[in-house]
Amino acid sequence: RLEAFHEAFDAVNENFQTIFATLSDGDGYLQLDKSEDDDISNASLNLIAHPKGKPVQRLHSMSGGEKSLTALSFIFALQRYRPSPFYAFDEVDMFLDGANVQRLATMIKQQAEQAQFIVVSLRRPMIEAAARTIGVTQARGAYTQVLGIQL
Amino acid sequence: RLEAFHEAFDAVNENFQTIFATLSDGDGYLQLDKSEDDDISNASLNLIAHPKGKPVQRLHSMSGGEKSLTALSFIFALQRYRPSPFYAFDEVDMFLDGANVQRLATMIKQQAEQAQFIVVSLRRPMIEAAARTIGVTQARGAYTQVLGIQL
Amino acid sequence: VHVKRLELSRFKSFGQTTKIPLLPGFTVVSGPNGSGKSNILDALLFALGLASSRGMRAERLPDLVNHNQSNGKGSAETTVKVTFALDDETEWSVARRLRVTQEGKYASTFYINDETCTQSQLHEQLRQLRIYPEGYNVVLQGDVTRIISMNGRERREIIDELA
Amino acid sequence: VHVKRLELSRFKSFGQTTKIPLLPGFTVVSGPNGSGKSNILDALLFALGLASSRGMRAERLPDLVNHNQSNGKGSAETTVKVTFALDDETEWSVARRLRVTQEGKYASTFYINDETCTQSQLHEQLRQLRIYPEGYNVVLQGDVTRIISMNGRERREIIDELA
Ligand SMILES: Nc1ncnc2c1ncn2[C@@H]1O[C@H](COP(=O)(O)OP(=O)(O)OP(=O)(O)O)[C@@H](O)[C@H]1O
Ligand SMILES: Nc1ncnc2c1ncn2[C@@H]1O[C@H](COP(=O)(O)OP(=O)(O)OP(=O)(O)O)[C@@H](O)[C@H]1O
Ligand SMILES: [Mg+2]
Ligand SMILES: [Mg+2]
Repeated sequence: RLEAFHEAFDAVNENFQTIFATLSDGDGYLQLDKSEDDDISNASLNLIAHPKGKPVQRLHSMSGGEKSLTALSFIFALQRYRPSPFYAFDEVDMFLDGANVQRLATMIKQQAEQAQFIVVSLRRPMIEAAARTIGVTQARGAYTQVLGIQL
Repeated sequence: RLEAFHEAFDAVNENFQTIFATLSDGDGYLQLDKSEDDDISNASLNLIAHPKGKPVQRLHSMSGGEKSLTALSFIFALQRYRPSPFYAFDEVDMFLDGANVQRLATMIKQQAEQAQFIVVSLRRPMIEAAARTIGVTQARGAYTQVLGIQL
Repeated sequence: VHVKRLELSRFKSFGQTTKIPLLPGFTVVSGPNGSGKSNILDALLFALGLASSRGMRAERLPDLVNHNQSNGKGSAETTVKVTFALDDETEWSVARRLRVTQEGKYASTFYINDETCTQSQLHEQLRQLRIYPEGYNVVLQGDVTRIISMNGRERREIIDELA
Repeated sequence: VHVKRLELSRFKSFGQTTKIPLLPGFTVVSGPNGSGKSNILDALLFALGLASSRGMRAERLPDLVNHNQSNGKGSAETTVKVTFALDDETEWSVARRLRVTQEGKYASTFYINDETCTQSQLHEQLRQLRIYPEGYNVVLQGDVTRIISMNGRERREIIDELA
């Protein structure tokens, strides 16, 4: 059982390093903080990163966008360990500047060759990278309408 | 002292109603939830709103953008009760769609006739409403540079 | 395998049956604040039994039924159906119906290909398709912030659950 | 009254003295993620003594000194000066210097118009200008989310503090 955990941790860690490097043009890794006796039931998992050639930082002191890229890389690393046939993301690009949204959109576009991605977003680089857009509106006092699918 | 609280509460409530109506084209008010014996040390302050003609909702079930507008209206209501000569906002428009950013930017522009507003933002309608923009960059391995102020 | 179609009836901000066709690959959903985008993801979670009512921003399941219910019977109900296209080009569907009586009692029923089933049976079949309740294939508004503000132990538990 | 100028020396991501002139009215600060925009607001909070180190995303005050410090003495220091333009067109400035010794001990000193003062004296004068530590005139990244996820009592306490 301890072995199952370490196998999962190593796989997710490897994914995290690759994905973080792609998204942030920096380095990052997962740090397992456990006591001497190898007791993982009390262990802590920290996200260690140095985005874009800056010195290593704890999550707490990073900028809003850097925190978001780090957390997103972790989520994607988990997904790559246990892949699914479809993914649904709700405004995960909220904290990112235009260039980072573009980087994220490019990664999703490439991953979308093997799985279905349904991504809620208000950001233009994300909308432009997608194969199509589903428009959602709600007129005053009416129901939600799902409108034209543009390609 | 109870009187001081109620005076503050009524003033902030009145501000909240005006501001929320302007920002969200809907109605909202502050609800003070206290026990029978008027004991405010245990009272609860709830933000009750119905954005854009929808039925009244608790904060919890609103959309991300609606929650943000409601919380922002509360913050502005507090500010209007205790005005300051300057205000500094850090990406308060993150959850808002383009139309709501525009509405917020217009309100700030109007308030800026009486106080100084320094607003960190990545959103175009906010940048376009401002009198000027201060650009901030950090080259790889270098210090933060504060660049041109455009009018 | 991909989601081919979503059909929502009186779910949250949706009225009578709304069909949303979906294609494989990369689709963006966009629109104004409060229009119903996140509700579409809640519908997916609802039908597949992947979240608690709180995970769908409802205090209790009955809150998920559209507030404009007035079908004369005095009871209210909502149904969401998710149709998958399988690798062999056949369709496979999951549906969930929630009925709320006038007294406020409620009952939820799951269906696979229009035959009733339990939530565990449904999860069993979803695992075959590599869809896991403890998984992160659905990332909701606020999940990124939650991961950031978690403490180290909570984050490690995520790995425990996946292992 | 408005903030006329910010001068930052070795504060967080800033190097040797960086001057930021400011005008009255509506100014936007923009730029890429991680460039230093929020750090500018942290500098304002630092100089005016309006936040704890945690409120400036630092575990301890010494974390606020730029990491590239190497001034030979083995000690490190950061200074931030805020200059206000008063209604009568005169200038009024507040500064704060933080010195960190090689052993990690640190001391912070406040200045009004280049004369030392205590934090309470500074807050006394800031109140005259209607700048309050418990006020909300500075809204940081994450404050909106915090207000949303607060419980009702915490929100009511905000009014208590202002009354
Ligand atoms: N049971 C219900 N009946 C009617 N309307 C409901 C019900 N539950 C939720 N809603 C409405 O759905 C709206 C929220 O929709 P949703 O969260 O999907 O918006 P969104 O498009 O994601 O917006 P944002 O961009 O702000 O996140 C709310 O305004 C709420 O009034
Ligand atoms: N003491 C320090 N020395 C050097 N750099 C520091 C120090 N403290 C913080 N930083 C750097 O400052 C950067 C964060 O800057 P800041 O939070 O102002 O970014 P931002 O422009 O607000 O970005 P975002 O748009 O993502 O919110 C971090 O990358 C961090 O590395
Ligand atoms: Mg939403
Ligand atoms: Mg920031």
